[in-house]
Amino acid sequence: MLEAKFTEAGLFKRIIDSFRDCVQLINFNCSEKGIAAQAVDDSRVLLVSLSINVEAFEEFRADRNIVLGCDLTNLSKILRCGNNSDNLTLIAEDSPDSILILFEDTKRDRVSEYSLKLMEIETDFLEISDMKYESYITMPSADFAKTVRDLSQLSDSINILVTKDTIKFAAEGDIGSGSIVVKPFTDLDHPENSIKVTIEKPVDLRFGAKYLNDIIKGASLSDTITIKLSEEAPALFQFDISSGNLQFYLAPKFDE
Amino acid sequence: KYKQASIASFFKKR
Repeated sequence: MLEAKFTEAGLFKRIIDSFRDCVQLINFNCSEKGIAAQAVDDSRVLLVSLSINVEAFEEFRADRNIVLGCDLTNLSKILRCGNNSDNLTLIAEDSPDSILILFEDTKRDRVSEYSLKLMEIETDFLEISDMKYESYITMPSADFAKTVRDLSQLSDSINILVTKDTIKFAAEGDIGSGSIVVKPFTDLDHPENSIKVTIEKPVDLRFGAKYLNDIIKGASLSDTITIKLSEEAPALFQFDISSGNLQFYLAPKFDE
Repeated sequence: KYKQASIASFFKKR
């Protein structure tokens, strides 16, 4: 049996909202470690990987591995029925056809209960553990989101160029071109505003703006984003939650 | 002239 209680329904809602526009169907794999999920978008360019560790829950119990195949459009319809401050509990049997979603407003003694039908979703699970990267960036997620939104207006591709002391985002299109250069700095009073760059090798990569616009929806999960880049691999864009993270792996565009 | 790579080509199926 699975019983997973979030102190605030708002957290689970924000997690689902962060990737429901790029992925429709997903298997949530529940185990004693927590809840994990992985899915690739329809165009096979962006991979979403979610881990919510046991510590992120107020209460968590999964007696055995349970797979919850969900249509995210339907799941988010139900999640919208609860208030962000409600407790949210997911309850499922060992081989469930449906999942019970319970919202509790503890102040008003109000409980609402929904059942969501589950689906059998066949997917390949991709092994992504042994990636090596050449550049690492940590920066405010809101800054990254604005950069992506601004440059997307110019082109359907955005370049990310990282050197020892500079990160340059650039786009070039029919109406003109634009670039945003940021440099590492440390804000001691507000560490979340800091920009950190670690490089083993400079990188110069090009990504589809459409996918970067999907990724920045994760900015509501975390004040900071960590970006890991390598010339020969998909880039990793990571948003940390209280215990766990949401990762987007994005395949680059190549010069033919 | 730029080609979008597919994500699956980088990762092995488990």
